[in-house]
Amino acid sequence: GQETISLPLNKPRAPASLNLSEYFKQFLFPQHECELHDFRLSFSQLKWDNWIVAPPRYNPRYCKGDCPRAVGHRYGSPVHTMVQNIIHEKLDSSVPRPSCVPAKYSPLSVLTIEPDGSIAYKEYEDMIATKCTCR
Amino acid sequence: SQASRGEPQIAAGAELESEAEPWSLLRPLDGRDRSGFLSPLFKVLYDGQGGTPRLQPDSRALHYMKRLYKAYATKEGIPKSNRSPLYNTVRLFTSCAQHKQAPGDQATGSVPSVDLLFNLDRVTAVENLLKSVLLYTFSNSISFPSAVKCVCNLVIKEPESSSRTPHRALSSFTFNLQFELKKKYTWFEVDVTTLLQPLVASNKKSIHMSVNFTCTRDQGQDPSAQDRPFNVTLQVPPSLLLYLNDTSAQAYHGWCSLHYKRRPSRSADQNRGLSVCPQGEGSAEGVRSPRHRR
Repeated sequence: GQETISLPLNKPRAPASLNLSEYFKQFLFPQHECELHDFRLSFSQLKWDNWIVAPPRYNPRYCKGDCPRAVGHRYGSPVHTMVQNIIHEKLDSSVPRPSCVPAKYSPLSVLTIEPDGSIAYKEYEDMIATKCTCR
Repeated sequence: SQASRGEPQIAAGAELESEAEPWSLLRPLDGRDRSGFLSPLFKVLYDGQGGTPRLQPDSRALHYMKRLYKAYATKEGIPKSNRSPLYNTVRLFTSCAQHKQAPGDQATGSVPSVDLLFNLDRVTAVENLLKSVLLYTFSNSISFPSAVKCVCNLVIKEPESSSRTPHRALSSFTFNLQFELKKKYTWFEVDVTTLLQPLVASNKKSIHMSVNFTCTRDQGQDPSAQDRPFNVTLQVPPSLLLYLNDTSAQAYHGWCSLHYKRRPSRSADQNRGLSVCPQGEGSAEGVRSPRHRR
């Protein structure tokens, strides 16, 4: 990199292949990185509000974004994720890149009216995404 | 080939889009419910689709359960950590048959005996009963004398085998209740866990019982209570509240995994043979002894 720094500024920039800092930036800071997104819905939108009494609103959240080629501790991804990247790039492009998916969930309490008119309070596992990962 | 694989998916997709109702996404594409294909959660959701007629619950019962929900879950619907960790399901049943047998007597405070029939079809085999309560709710808050002493007589009957044979009392229990009711009470609970445990555990689909109260003022505590008439509206038939632990994989067992992470040794409950944790990851995690931080 010393050479690039010492280039006189008034000269045209080096072609991209030689601009290492730009090249490495795509590893460190993906433009649309994998992250958690809110998605608030109400059961009336699904026409389920005649039997789901609570919660009034439900935010299941979802994961979306790019996974960097060199995933590391930042996403808590297993080593296999890196191997899958290598298979996609070097061996078989039909093998997809790792995806941005939920890694952790939290439960949801639901109050429902049963078909026989009884009322049930239940707690369901894994109903709200709380963390994303690349794998 | 790529093209051949693509077609059926598009066709299925087209079929899905043509059915505007989102809940149809939960139905298997070929419409048949292969056993085990729909997990209990999706079956509940699928059963809940708008088309099937639904009996409306008692408004007082719904009001009670909404308060319970607020006590147990945050605004976002996440279970609170300060609720009792043992159960993850609470079901409230209203009686589907109420016959009054003997008239009550206001002067002595005896309440007409009420015949109750609870239909427990919705309790599934994986829901273990932990506690059952008879819940009396009052449509408007009533003012009791500060201290009331009641004797409750509860008779559990055999389900009706034929309309001609009289109900045979399976067992009859009498227990004393003594409680003090503050002003503006709108409900109180009578714990009947030990009475109903064997019935629910044996997967009985309906429970038939008759309940009556005889309440008297507790002279010693509140001498001034004599001059006020003792008006009781207990003849409102109680609901049945069951606190259950759902051991299925879909149910939340938060305390279970926490419990195991912190103390891998078996808990007293498990020594008693209560299976409160699903045989799943949670318990497997408990096998590894945590490494202590040096």
